Amino acid sequence: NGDVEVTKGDIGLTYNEETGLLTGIKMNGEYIPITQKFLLYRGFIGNNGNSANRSSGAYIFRPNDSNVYTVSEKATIETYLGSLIVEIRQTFSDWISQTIRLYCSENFVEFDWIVGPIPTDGGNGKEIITRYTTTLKTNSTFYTDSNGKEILKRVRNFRPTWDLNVFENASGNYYPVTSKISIRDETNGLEVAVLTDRPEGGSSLSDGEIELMIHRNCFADDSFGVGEALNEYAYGKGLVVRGSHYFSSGSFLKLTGDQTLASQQKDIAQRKLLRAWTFLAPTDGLSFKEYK
Amino acid sequence: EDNLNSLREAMGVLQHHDAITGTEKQHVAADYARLLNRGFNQCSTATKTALNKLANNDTNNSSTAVEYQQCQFNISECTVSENENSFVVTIYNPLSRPVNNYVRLPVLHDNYEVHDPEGKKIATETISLPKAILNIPGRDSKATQEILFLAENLPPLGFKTYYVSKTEGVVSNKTHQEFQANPNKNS
Repeated sequence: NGDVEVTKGDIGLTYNEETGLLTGIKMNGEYIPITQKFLLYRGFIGNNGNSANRSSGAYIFRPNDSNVYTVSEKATIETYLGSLIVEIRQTFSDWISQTIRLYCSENFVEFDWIVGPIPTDGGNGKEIITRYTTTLKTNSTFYTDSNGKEILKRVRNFRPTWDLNVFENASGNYYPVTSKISIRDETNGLEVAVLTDRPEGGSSLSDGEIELMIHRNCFADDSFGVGEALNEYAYGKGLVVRGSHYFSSGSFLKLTGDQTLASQQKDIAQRKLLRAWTFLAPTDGLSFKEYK
Repeated sequence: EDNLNSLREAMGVLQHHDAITGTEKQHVAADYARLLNRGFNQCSTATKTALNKLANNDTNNSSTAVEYQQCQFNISECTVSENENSFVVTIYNPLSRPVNNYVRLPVLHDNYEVHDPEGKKIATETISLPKAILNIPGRDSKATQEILFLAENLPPLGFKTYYVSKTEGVVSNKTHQEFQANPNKNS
C-alpha cells in the first residue's frame, strides 16, 4: 500500500512512500500504527484588559482557538542505510526538518528535529508542536512526569480535587513534561512513551495522541511581568532549536528479556539525561602505539 | 576553586524563575548565555586536570598532560575533529553502571578510522550532516559530515579513550547505502 519498511536490529518503522510520513513503529515485538506531524497553534493577541483578552506570551500558552494548523502534509525524504545506524531524513519546510534514527543495539527510536527560525508572517505568533497519533484506546488519560520522579496521571478536562469547566481545550489540558509523557491502552496492554531531552509542554488532546510543544514565538506581551514579546533571537535571526525525542513502545504487561517496559524507559532516560561526556585532544602526530 | 566558581555563580543566578521558564527579557537571555559560556570555559580547566589525574598523566609536565577539549556537538562544531589528522576521544560515563554510547564527531572528510583502547579497529560510519545544521546562524564550522562509532561498555564513573585518524585515499568498502531521495520500496 505504498509503505516502506526499514529495520535495524529488533526495531523497525514504516513510512509512506507518497507522503514521506511515518506510518508505524515496531519494537519490543509489537507493531503500532503511528503518524507524526509538525503542527502549529496561532497565539492569541489581546489587550490584556481581562483574562479573556490575555495574549499568549512568555508566561502562558493561549492559542487563538483550538484549531491546529499543519505545517506540511508531506515531507521529502532521504534514507541512509548503514551497518550501525539507519537514518530517515524528513524535510517538512525550509524551517522544519527531522532525522529519525534507528541504532543497532538500541531499544528506542530517536526523533532529532531542527525547528526555526519561525516565520514572522501572519500577525499572530506561531507555537510549534509535534504530534504522535496512534490507534491506542486511552480513555482520556495520559501520564506526565514530575521532575523525572513521580509519574502523574492526567485526565482530559478533569482535575482530581474540583469540578472543572474547560473553556480552552488545548491550553487547559497542557502539562509540564520534564522528561516523559506516555499513554496506555489498558485493554490491549500497550504503552507508548516519548522521552524528552529537555522540559517541554505536552498533552494528549484526543485518545491515542501525544503532543509536545517544541518552539514558539509570540508577538504580544502577556502583561504578566516580562514587558516584552517572546520572540527570542540570536545573530539577528529567530532561534533555531535542535532537540530529540526518544520513542519507546510495547506491552507493559510482558517482560522484554529481563526488563519491563518501565525499566527499559528508565534506562533510556538515565542515559540521555546523564549522558556520557565527550572530550577531544590532538595527538600531535603520534601514532596509536606512541600515544598509548 | 576559582575555576569552578564561575559556573557555580552562573548556576546560582540561573535558579531564578525567569531563567527556568524563559520569562526573561531578550537582553537578559543573552546575558544568561554569556554567564553560562564563561562558566563552561573556566570549568574546562578543572575537567582537564581531573581527567589527567584519572588517566595518571603528570599534570605538571606539559609533555605528558593532555589538553582535553569539549565541543559544541549540538551544532555539530568541533575545532579538534575538524582540523586534526589524528586525535583522541575520551568518553566519561557519569552513571554508576556500564553503558554503551554512540559518538558523533563533525569532520570535513569521509576517510577516518577509529581504534578502541586496545588498538582494535572498530566499525565507523561517515554520514553527511542535515542541511538545516549547516545553516544554523552563528555556526562557525566547515564540517559537512559526522563520523559515528559505538563506544561499548564504558565503565561506571570511568572513561575509555579512542584513537581517531584520517586515512589516505578513499574508503573503498563502504557498508552503507548513501542518502537516497524517495527510495523505491523494493530496495
